[in-house]
Amino acid sequence: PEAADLRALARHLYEAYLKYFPLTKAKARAILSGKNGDNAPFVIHDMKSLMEGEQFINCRQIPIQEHQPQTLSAGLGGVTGVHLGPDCGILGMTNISEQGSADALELRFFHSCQSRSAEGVREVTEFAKSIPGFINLDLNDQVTLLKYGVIEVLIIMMAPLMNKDGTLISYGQIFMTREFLKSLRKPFCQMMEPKFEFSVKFNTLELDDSDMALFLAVIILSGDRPGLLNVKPIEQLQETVLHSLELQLKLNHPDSVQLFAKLLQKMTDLRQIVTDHVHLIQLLKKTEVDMCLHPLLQEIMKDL
Amino acid sequence: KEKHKILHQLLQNSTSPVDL
Repeated sequence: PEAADLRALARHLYEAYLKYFPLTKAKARAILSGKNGDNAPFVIHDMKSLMEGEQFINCRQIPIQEHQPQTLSAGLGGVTGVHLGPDCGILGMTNISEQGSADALELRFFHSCQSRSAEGVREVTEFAKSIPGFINLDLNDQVTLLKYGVIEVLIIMMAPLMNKDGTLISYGQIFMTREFLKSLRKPFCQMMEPKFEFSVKFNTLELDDSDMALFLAVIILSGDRPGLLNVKPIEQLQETVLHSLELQLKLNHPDSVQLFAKLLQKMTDLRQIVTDHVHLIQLLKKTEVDMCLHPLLQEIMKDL
Repeated sequence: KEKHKILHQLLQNSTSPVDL
């Protein structure tokens, strides 16, 4: 009976995951491997393609007639960042006004990323509320768990969208190359590289969406976040989800040695990535005079 | 509570849209 309960919990969290997160790993991997029919993503690999694709960033549906002519063929081998033609990127620009508009374009792109992140926080919040017992916790503790867990969750959610050459954005409709992100001005260029390094390693664990759902719940239910008022019920909830995750991994990945232990180790790496990320955002606030941080993200990052 | 106003809103309003 206990195993049946743990399986029911896994199913429940998987359903919530599918309900609240618009781009699943299954769909993302199909896009990245070129197996989703004719719908290759629009590729952003330099300033010119960013300018062309800018209007579609964060659109859930790119208008087909506008999208298609500009789509750079991803090729049968899937989406990669190579062989995409001459580099017209920021490094090639010498004109001062061109440089100025590139700077503004980068800042606008950063603001789009912030909007999507804020929407992501909303999605994660809805997912958290679906974890059995979560909404019965002290409301202040719910806030604390989200404040400390949500960036970790968003980083994990990014991994399935990435390969070594780039990442899907805009609900899977745009592929942005890693090289292009690295070519942006400091500190923008430093923001994504640690996430790529983490994701490429994380993806070798080959979790599927049902495993991911449980892992995200485990992260959210961390009883060691600073300022929690009532730790015990959180730890009890996490314990149950951990059991469910352990059973799920045994059934779903019978040949993967020590997968459960390997996954738990990733939680330590994640904390360092979030610390570095918040540090970069604080740096940005000092260096970019025109930057305004989204109020929800400000709330989350303040005193983190 | 004031410090995390939007998070509180997100947690408490399950159906009403929150202005993000």
